[in-house]
Amino acid sequence: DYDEDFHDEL
Amino acid sequence: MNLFRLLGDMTHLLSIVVLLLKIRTVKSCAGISLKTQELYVIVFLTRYLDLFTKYYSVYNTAMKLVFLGTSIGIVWYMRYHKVVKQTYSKDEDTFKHYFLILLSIILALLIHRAFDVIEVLWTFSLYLEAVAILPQLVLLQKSRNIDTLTGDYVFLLGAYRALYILNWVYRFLMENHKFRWIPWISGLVQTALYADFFYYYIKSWKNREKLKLPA
Repeated sequence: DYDEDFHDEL
Repeated sequence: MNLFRLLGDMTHLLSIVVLLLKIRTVKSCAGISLKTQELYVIVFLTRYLDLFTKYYSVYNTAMKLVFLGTSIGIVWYMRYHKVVKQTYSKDEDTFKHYFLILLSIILALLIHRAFDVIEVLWTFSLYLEAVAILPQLVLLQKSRNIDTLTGDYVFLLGAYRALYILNWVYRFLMENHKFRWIPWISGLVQTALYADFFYYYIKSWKNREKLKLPA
């Protein structure tokens, strides 16, 4: 899942 | 969300506030590289493609809109505002920033975590942001005297990514995130490019003297 790859960051 | 990332985002936001303050109050963008600002618009456009497809939080969406809006607004000011555009140091802002875009595209096509549009463009935005400050640093070296707000802007912009590195250390240790080469290396390169600026900025701040970068 993308959160895993820091996509939840700015 | 951890404290390092929140501090990093606030520092990034503050750097933009300082830049807008300078441009709007002094009505001048002397010493500011339009090329770096344009690179940042590309960084945000390619990084925030998931703005309308993935929802993380109000904070995340709001900050993406703020970063996109302000970075586009600053480029507009520097290009089209009748007063501000006269103050743009056009002759000194000479870095060939198209090469940075080309290199970042090539690197993102070669080194990425997954070969899909979102991921490759996201990776491209990380590589591009790592080098986006170069035109600005080159312009600072040419500027005889760097005004305080410009120095503060560059310092805050460099500090934000340093805080993000601490955020990645935290996420690695506390949220047992796997190690991610691409953001880490890009972030380290980005912060390292500020190293000598940080040195002269802190020295000028300690000695209470005008910030001056060696040519």
